[in-house]
Amino acid sequence: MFEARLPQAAVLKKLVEALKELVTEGNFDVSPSGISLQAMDSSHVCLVTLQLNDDGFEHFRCDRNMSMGIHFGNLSKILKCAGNEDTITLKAEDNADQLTLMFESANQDRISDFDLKLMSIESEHLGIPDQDYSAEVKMPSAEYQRIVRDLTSMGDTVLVSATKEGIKFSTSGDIGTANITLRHNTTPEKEDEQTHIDLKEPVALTFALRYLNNFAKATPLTPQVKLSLTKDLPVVVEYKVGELGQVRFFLAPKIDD
Amino acid sequence: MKQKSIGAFFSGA
Repeated sequence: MFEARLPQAAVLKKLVEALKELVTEGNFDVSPSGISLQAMDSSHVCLVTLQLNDDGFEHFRCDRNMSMGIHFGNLSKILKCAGNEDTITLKAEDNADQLTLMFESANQDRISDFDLKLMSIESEHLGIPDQDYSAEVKMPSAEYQRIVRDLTSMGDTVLVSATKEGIKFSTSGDIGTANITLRHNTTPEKEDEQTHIDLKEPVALTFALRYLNNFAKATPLTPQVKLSLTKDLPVVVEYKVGELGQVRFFLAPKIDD
Repeated sequence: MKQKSIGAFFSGA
């Protein structure tokens, strides 16, 4: 059987809210080492990967590897019934056709359980190599959210260029152009408010703003986001989920015809 | 500008 317990439902609620518009459905692959997910958006230009490690859970048991096909809109409906501070337990028998979600209030005076019907989803598993990136930028996630939101009012695509001057986001559209540059900045006392630019070589790539905006739905998960860039490769936008794991969004760059 | 499928960048396992 599979059983995983998290002390705060809020984490799972935020994760599913971050994913559900981009990917309508996907397989939660559970194994003794945790829960993982790979799913593409409907246009197949971006990929979402999620890794939640077994030791990040309060309790984790998985006797047998399983793929649980989840409709994220439906999972979201159920998670809306959980209080943020509720303890949440996910349970499934081996080869089950449903996932049970149990919510317990902090003082354990309210216990509810919901069964989510599982789906059979055919999905191709992609091998994502570990690699060195030309530029890795860590910045406040709220800053990233603001930049991509602000630029969306001006254009459809953004040129992201990392140089020793900083990371610059540029767009243009019918009403004009916009450039926003963030510099390496370790002045703020709080590490969460700092911007770190780790540059091996300058790099510039163009992306669809619509997707970068969508990734920002993960902002409530964590105060920092990491962007990894290499020429001609997908950008990786990564949000860590405390000690539990991380969600990563990969977006293919736009290239000249 | 054009955009490749994300699958084109990663190998199928």
